[in-house]
Formats: sequence, C-alpha cells, structure tokens
Amino acid sequence: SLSCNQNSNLCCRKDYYVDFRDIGWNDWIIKPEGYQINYCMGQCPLHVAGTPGMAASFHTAVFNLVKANNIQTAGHSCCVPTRRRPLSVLYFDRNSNIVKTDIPDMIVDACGCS
Amino acid sequence: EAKPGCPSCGMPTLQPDAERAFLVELAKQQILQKLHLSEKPNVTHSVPRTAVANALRRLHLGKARQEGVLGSLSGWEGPEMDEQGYEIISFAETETTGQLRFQFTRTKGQALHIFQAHLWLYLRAHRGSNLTLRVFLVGQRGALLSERQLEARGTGWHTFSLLPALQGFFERQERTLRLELACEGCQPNATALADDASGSHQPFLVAKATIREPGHRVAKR
Repeated sequence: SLSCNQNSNLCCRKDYYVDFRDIGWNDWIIKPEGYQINYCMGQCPLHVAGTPGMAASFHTAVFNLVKANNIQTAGHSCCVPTRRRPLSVLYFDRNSNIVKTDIPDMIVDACGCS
Repeated sequence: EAKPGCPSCGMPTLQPDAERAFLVELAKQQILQKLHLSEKPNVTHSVPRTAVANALRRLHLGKARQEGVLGSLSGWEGPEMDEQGYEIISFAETETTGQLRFQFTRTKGQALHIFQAHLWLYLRAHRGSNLTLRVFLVGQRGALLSERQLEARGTGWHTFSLLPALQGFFERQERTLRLELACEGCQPNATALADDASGSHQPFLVAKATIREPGHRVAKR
C-alpha cells in the first residue's frame, strides 16, 4: 500500500496521529499515548482497479473482466482500507475503574482499490 | 501530475488547521462510540498510582503463574470472536464498617456478561498459619461469595473467585457492590488497610466480560 505524498494522485494511505495529551485526554486514557487516525484517499483508474493491498490474483481477475467486457467508466473503483488492526485501550471509567479492551478494525494499515 | 484538491472527490484541500480540527473531532467520536461512552469520563477520585501499578504488575505476573485464572492485560479475545472483550479492574473503597465497596457503571440497556471475577486481597499472616477466609455479599442476606482455606505463606496477596454469585449482581444492573470479609485464624487487622497510606495494598477486583448491545444476536457457529 502506498503512503500518500505530494507527487501522486493514486490511492494511498494518509497517516495522521492524534496525541491524547494535545487534546486533554491523557487524564483518563492510560494507554496508548495517542491514536493513529489514518485514512485512504486517491484515485483508482481502471488499470489499477483491485490493486494489491489485497491479493494480486484479485487484481488480475478484475483486470481481465475489464478487458473482456470492455468496461468503460461505467463502474468505478474506490480507494478503500484493505487491512486494519485493533486499537488496545486501557482507560479510567467515571468510577476510576481501569478498563482494558481491544477495539477491532480501528487503525487503517493499508489502502487499495476496490 | 498531482492536481490541487482532494484526488478522490475533487473538494478543495482543507487548510492544515481545519484538517486537524476535523480529524481530532473524528478521532474523539470514533473512540467514544467504540467504548460505548457518550462523553469523556470525568475521572472523579484518582486512584493512588501505586495501587494502579501494583494491580497491573500483579495481573501480568498472574499471567505467568496462573494461566487461565487472570490472563494478562495484553490482548484477550472474548469467547465469541465477534464480541468485544473487556477487562475491568475496580479498586475497593474501604468503609468505616470494614466493608469493601466497589462502584460500577453501565450504559442503560447494555448486558454486561461476566466470565471471570476475582478479588485480590493482601493478607498479613504468620507463615504456616491455617486460615479460613470467607467473602460475603452485603445486602443479599449475606450470600457467601467465596471461601478459601489456606495455609498462609506469610504476608502476601491472595485471590478469591467470585463467580457465579457476582453474575447475578451485574445482571441486576446495580452500581455499588459491597463485600464483607470474615476470617478464622487471622491475626487482628490481617486485612486492614490502616497503615497502607501508599495504597499499594488496596484490595481490587478483576472481572473479564463482554458487552452485549440491546438486540445483539449471538451467532452460534
């Protein structure tokens, strides 16, 4: 998966980190120190539809369909998360109990074209 | 060639400050929503850091020594892979009557399903003394929650399983749990916190649970 930079319009992962101290949340969230709120952005022209970030075979399958059916711009491919991971949080609730939980699929690790 | 604006939707690129404000707000909403919280908890009374450090250290040690009883704080899959598992550590407030009081909060309509619940107690005892320690639920006609005969290894921490009785407490959506201790063979003040100014011997309760949202269908595979 590509990380976004200024030189490309293609589908990529834009990283953004929110430090809990900066937003005054470090008094109740013990761990982690911050949250990586990454997101996907960029174009998915047909020749890269189904690009990796997922199985290359999927890309080949989509590409063959495009060629075989001469699909023009009727349908289009979108830049979406293709791999995510959980966010483990250790925090104080309002009774000062410590709660630990893993929030599934919270951090975008990779982006790809649908 | 990178054109100005968002390459996905063509909207003009946000100014850095506007982008930051938007993403910070989004991050806050996502985290609160996933933790089933309507707002940032206002942490009322702070727990002594030594008590927190001690509990986290014990639970991690507990993983090494007693696999399956306490597990560890790092990573735990709830029994239903598609349910979010929770581990709750609640520190006792000691009342003048010697009872241990624990406070819990529950969002309306949420069913907290407890899988494991253990009370951690710091006991002062002479090595080799035989003790019988009972934990009662105050209120419900003093229901006996847990009883252990133990040969003290000297002063130290002991755990008491509180299930299945505690399951009923959480299903009743109550907020305050009061426990009473009775000990045969203990020296006076065996469990007292009198001289525990630092809080490092504060009793605590560890529960493992999953939260079932209203209308949650457990898909049995």
